[in-house]
Amino acid sequence: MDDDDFGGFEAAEIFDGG
Amino acid sequence: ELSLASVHVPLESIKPSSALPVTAYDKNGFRILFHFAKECPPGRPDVLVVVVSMLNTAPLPIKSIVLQAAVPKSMKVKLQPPSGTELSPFSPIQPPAAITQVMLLANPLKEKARLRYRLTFALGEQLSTEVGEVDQFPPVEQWGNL
Repeated sequence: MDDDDFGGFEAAEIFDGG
Repeated sequence: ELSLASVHVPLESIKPSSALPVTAYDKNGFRILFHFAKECPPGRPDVLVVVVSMLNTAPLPIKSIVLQAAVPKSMKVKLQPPSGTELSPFSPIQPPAAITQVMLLANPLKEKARLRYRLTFALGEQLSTEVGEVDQFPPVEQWGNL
């Protein structure tokens, strides 16, 4: 798995600003 | 404008497409499917709307479910809050418990979409972290009319 062209892991914001 | 910070797609506004869902994870009765929406968010023809559904067909509850996603730097991904973080054990006399989570994928350069996920959860007392990659997304030219 080439790591260079992937960005960081994103997760859902627990409190969605909405 | 690549950022997805200001984009929010309510689940009820999503029209499912005719494209087949992709199985992102399927182990020990815990299955995660990516369903693709018919249309892009208003004003964002570069964004694919994905409805992630998580199903439990195991006899044990699955708790503390957290999905994380990463995409190539030329793209952006945003996960909206999931409908829940726990799945009750499967009972053959009831519909399986499911969690839904909307995920947005921005791909302005129209490259081949690839996504890497990291899934953490507790099955019974067993804490698990699973990683995987998904690349069977609909062709980028069809995004918006799936």
